[in-house]
Amino acid sequence: GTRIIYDRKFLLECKNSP
Amino acid sequence: QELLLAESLGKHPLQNRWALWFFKNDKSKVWQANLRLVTKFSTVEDFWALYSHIQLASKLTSGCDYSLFKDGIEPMWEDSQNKRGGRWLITLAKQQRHTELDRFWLETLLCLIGEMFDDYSDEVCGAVINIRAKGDKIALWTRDAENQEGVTHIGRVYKEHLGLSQKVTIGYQAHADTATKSGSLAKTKFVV
Repeated sequence: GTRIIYDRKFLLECKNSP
Repeated sequence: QELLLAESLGKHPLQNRWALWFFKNDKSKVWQANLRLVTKFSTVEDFWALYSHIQLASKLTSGCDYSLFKDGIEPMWEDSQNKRGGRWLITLAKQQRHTELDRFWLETLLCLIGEMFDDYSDEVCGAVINIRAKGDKIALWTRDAENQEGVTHIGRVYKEHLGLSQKVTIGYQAHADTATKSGSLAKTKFVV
């Protein structure tokens, strides 16, 4: 199946999102 | 089902559920009694909630470890999913605790939960950070030390994410070799 991949930039943006 | 639940809560599901473990060296107890499961998480948001809540690795006392492993794999080489594997080992100089340790560990965690190793992400078991007076260590554990292609791909990607210079090399040791020899004497199987 497909793998759920996140890049570094996206993961760091999630940290700062409310 | 879990994926649908995460999305319904506006969270971003991870490919794997991960378990964070904490080890505190208490010589009055056996090794396993000092190893505690902190929590498990399976979304990006729950990872950050946990990360923000716990102490930075550089603030831990000597003798402590954090480990992050895929759910179902215990952070010890005896685990059936680890025992044929090995680790990419980053050995830090004492002064790097204050300059690079926390950044290296966070980059390691992001590589794991983001599944950043392409087709070889399934080879990854977890990662361990050891806080030690003589020098801290970070290791990325994979499941099959004989999978040269997978191990070296993971090593190259990992090194790039840590931002290490091409002049620096990192080594991979099989757990089977580490288990029979003391620390620095374990032979290095691969280098990137």
